[in-house]
Amino acid sequence: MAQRSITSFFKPA
Amino acid sequence: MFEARLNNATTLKKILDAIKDLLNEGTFDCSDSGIQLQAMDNSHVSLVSLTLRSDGFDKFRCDRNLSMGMNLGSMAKILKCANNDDTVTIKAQDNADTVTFMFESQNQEKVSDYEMKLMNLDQEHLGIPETDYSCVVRMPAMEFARICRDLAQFSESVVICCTKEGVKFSASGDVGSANVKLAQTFNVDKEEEAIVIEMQEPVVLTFACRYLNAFTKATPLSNQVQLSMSADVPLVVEYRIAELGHIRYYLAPKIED
Repeated sequence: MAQRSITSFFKPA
Repeated sequence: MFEARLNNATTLKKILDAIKDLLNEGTFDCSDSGIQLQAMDNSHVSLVSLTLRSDGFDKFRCDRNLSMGMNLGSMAKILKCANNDDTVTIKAQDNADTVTFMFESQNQEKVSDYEMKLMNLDQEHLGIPETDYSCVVRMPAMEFARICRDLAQFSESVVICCTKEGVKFSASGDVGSANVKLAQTFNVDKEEEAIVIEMQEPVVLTFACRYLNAFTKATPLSNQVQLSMSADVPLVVEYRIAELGHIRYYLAPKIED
């Protein structure tokens, strides 16, 4: 299982 | 000038304990609506969002918006110097480079103040999209902490499967395999012992135990925890902070290689 990063879901505002 | 007071240091001590192991530093964004902190952990796998409303403080003054970059380890050390029943006041001048924490004992005999240098953190703010989650589970916070701790012994990952029957936490590895199934409760006398599941559609998601166990450091803040899940989006683990706000942890899921 590969861990995704939170930045692949939430972009800089 | 910025000044925020709580008549009881307990909550602020618990908030620091809830974030200091996951984050080394964070920016407290202060405005007349309250204090916000948003920061990713070092590995950028999880995000912490803390909201403390100004009306939850016993005194709150914020003349101009202020961002205070704090070393959370240092701040936790300072808060360790406060007794639970001390009054705590956080003070900073506008565009100051230090912040002062003042602790007053209940009997007014002892007043302590600790000054800490602020840091210039250019942390970018992430936009968190409004999401209508497929599953929202409310359960006892202690129960969630216990499950995360127990299952971490079996694997680095926990699979959370939520259906209308209930929510199942699973982990398997060299030791063996573990499944913890929780059914929705219907007739509990104490609200905080209830397990409530709002399900639009079933979800199955995999998360790293080490982050879930870091999130459960917030357990002393609330009797209940709320898990919000949808396919292929971060899990939200939320602890309400009575009369003050909430702390939300976002965790990116693991996916098949």
